[in-house]
Amino acid sequence: NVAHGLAWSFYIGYLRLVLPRLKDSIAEFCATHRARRWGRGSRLIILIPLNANISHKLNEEDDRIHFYDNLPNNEIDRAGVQGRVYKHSVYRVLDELGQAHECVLEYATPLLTLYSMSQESSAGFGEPERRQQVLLFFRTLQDILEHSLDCRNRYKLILLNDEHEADPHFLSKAILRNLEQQE
Amino acid sequence: NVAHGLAWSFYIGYLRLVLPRLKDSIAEFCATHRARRWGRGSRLIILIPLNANISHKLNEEDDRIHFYDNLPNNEIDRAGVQGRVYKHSVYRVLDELGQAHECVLEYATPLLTLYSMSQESSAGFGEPERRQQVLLFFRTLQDILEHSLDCRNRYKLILLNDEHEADPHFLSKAILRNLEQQE
Ligand SMILES: Nc1nc(=O)c2ncn([C@@H]3O[C@@H]4COP(=O)(O)O[C@H]5[C@@H](O)[C@H](n6cnc7c(N)ncnc76)O[C@@H]5COP(=O)(O)O[C@@H]3[C@@H]4O)c2[nH]1
Repeated sequence: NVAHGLAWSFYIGYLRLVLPRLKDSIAEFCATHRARRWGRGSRLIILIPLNANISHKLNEEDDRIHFYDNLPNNEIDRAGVQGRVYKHSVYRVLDELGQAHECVLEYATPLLTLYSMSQESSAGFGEPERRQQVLLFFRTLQDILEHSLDCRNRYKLILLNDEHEADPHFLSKAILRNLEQQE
Repeated sequence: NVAHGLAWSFYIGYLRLVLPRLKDSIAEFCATHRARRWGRGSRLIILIPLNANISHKLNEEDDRIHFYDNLPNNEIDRAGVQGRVYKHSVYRVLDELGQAHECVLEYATPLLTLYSMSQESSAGFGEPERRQQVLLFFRTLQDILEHSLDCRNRYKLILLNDEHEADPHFLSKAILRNLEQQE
């Protein structure tokens, strides 16, 4: 089950490394930037769209989402790559009143692998199975993170149902709804 | 099968992005560094130890391997992370005569995931299966790369059998043996 391994890879190779450092990175960022309404609780917001259709620039998905700046780089020696760089992007998300909320936002990158694999016949699964794999990825990841002491309160997984994609502000609304929940 | 998905992920999310740019990165590096004996053919050498036991600093594995410098950073927008950094480390590997050979070297990062998963009871497989998974990873990756036009002649996979680990220069010798093969 591909999604099971990708969820573990996402945790072991990334979340377990970066989430414990997130609070300090955000503190350093706020010291050098004007952050008006930081999504309280300093979490990494991880977007998981059911259709695995991921864009590389969130600001192009919804005009109420603006790229602000990147958090400071984290350099970690990994598997022979000296000083491999881990960083996150900070976005400003506007609500219905036009007020900006800062948050650390990204898609779950392994979904790109699920999407591409479903397009390659030799990879072993097709589009019908892909949705199931995304759900399995989400549940496995949720389970792993709930049992992880290092990652507690440092993340928020948002499963995005693509039925509402007709609304041009579907994504910003989903993010803000989830930001409120954690306060 | 975890290894199958990890091999596809390694190709889709990494090798397919970085290998086509490798030649240019190396050319840029040579313009600013003294490279005496570059492993001809500008390939990324990917180490795959059967026991999945990966160190983060190659120079600590074998005293004939010295870290030289990093290739220039590649910045690519990925899944909401603006300017995600992809880079590789260049090492100098000394042969029996003390001559230095430059090469771009790293372990296959997904093996870290295989190793950690085999240590976590909730992940689904243990140490006995791990060796099988590493072999499956190697064969799947080999197969994918052989059919990839973008990656032709840009990589070299080295499967490392850990039986010779008693030799303190086992790793440098394996690398040099493989460097010669490609010339
Ligand atoms: N050597 C090396 N250098 C890299 O820059 C790199 N980037 C990815 N990979 C490996 O390729 C494969 C595909 O990557 P993907 O991004 O889809 O998944 C990644 C991604 O979802 C997340 N992740 C890792 N590093 C970052 C990062 N810097 N920013 C965001 N996400 C990251 O965690 C997963 C597992 O990472 P690794 O376990 O390091 O190995 C990956 C993986 O096996 C790399 N390998």
